[in-house]
Amino acid sequence: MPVWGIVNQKGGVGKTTTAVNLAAGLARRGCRTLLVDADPQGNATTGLGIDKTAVSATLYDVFAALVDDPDAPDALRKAVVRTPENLDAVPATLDLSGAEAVLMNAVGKELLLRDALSPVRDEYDWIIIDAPPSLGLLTVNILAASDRVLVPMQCEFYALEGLSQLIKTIEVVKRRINPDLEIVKVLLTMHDPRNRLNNQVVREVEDYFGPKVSRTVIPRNIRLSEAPSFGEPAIARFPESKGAAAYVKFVDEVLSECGAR
Amino acid sequence: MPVWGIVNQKGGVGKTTTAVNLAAGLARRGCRTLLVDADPQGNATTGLGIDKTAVSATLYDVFAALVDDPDAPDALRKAVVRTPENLDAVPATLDLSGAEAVLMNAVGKELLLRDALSPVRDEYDWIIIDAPPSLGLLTVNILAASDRVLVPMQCEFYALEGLSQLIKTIEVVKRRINPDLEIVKVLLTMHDPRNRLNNQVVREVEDYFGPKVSRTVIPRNIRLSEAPSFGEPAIARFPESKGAAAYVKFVDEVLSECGAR
Ligand SMILES: Nc1ncnc2c1ncn2[C@@H]1O[C@H](COP(=O)(O)OP(=O)(O)OP(=O)(O)O)[C@@H](O)[C@H]1O
Ligand SMILES: Nc1ncnc2c1ncn2[C@@H]1O[C@H](COP(=O)(O)OP(=O)(O)OP(=O)(O)O)[C@@H](O)[C@H]1O
Ligand SMILES: [Mg+2]
Ligand SMILES: [Mg+2]
Repeated sequence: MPVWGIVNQKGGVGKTTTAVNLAAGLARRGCRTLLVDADPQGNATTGLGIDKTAVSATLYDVFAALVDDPDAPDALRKAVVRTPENLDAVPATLDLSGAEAVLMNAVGKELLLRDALSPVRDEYDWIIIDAPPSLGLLTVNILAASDRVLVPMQCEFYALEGLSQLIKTIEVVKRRINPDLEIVKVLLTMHDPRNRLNNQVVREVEDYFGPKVSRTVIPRNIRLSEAPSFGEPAIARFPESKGAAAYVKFVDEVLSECGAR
Repeated sequence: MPVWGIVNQKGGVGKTTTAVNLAAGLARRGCRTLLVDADPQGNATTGLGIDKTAVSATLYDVFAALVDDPDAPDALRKAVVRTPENLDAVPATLDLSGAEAVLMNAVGKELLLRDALSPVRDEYDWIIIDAPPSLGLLTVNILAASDRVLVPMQCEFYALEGLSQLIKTIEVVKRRINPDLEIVKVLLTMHDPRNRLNNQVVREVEDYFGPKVSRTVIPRNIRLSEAPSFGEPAIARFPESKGAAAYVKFVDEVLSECGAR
């Protein structure tokens, strides 16, 4: 039951698109999968077609319950929603932006998500967590709760700049809180082979991360950005598209190299 | 001397690209312009070609000085760097991610940036502030210090989702801290006319914001993403490109409608 955090503080690099299509892809391969939306924007929640106004509990409620009572047994289970993709999800809504205030005074404020997940870990083959574009308390909670980090990386110049900060944060969490934490994969996204700079950034990322860079590169593909407007992952809505095919290939790469089953 | 915050918590929508090209464009039109980089990623600093390892002070130092001594007269001036574009800039480096901790216990923690800027406001015709992709304390400082908010908006489905949260935050800052705060412009970015969804999002944004939506739409253009690797704004490095032309048109629209001079 590996727990993967999809983390990169650079904005708009494809974290949510990767989290939604990876989780849905794992579920389609028969893995019992949970997707946790830990971004107050709640894009992963929308991308899975969950109606935010109809959910009974969200990740914010899970945090609030655990701050009140560290033993609240079913805090996370109460927020789990079953989606059409044979996938479970913990939704996020705008109230999650109040999480930092709720967590700030809790003892062990960086470990609430780890504690929330521990009662349900054995029920899943995979747990995927979508992070917001920052390295604040929510993201530290994700890094503390995860076994592995998957870093989506746009093939753009500005995206290279934030890497050292991300690695530094992961190192500190690894040293102080979660000794097993490792970057397992770097996934290049929105790649346009005609773009000279994209190819240059790819070479730099491969020099930096070596074998951690996924063999699968996700191309820029309109269908990936259209799918969320239908509330479905692209691999379900546009299975013939290049973007969906690339994510399916990535899912198979992940299962063959790190498969839980 | 209008102060404009370039704000949108959705990641990767073109905040930095807009801040850099707008500020450089205003400077080329003869306006005395200051660009403040308030994002710990420091992309605007890099995009202007400023060597982060060589700066004597950053926005973090400005905050630290003012927390120590609210009357520190030259806190901001000490951090100002002159760039080749006839533009002044206050750089940001990774240490800015520690700003929330520094500000957290200061009295009036949301007003440090406003106070930092007040001694220099009269020396500039325009002050442009680049925000990080979040609605935390740094962004609230920016909203409290700004007269107007410019919202770059990617023509994508997920980008629509965050708008209500952004508007809510602006409303609260306006009511409690900064009564003059208004959204002055919504700038559509990375627009691809062949993309059906892009055009659909454009219509929805125009329905929502009406005349605030800029007549200038920034096209998706490779030169805009290549320019930062040369440390220059696209309007300087690739003046013939479609992306640069669109930003120059936007600068002229801003000057004709809201010109300081
Ligand atoms: N390979 C791709 N090709 C085309 N568009 C894409 C691709 N991947 C993602 N997108 C679109 O680009 C935008 C940014 O992607 P996404 O929202 O997944 O990034 P993110 O890292 O989660 O952003 P944030 O930092 O705001 O959380 C979205 O509108 C998404 O639909
Ligand atoms: N019109 C455009 N056409 C093509 N690429 C663009 C355009 N505008 C910006 N880019 C590129 O897209 C990426 C995201 O833009 P940018 O970094 O300016 O967004 P941002 O909102 O500042 O991101 P963040 O949320 O991380 O601060 C960058 O790599 C940038 O070079
Ligand atoms: Mg996201
Ligand atoms: Mg930026």
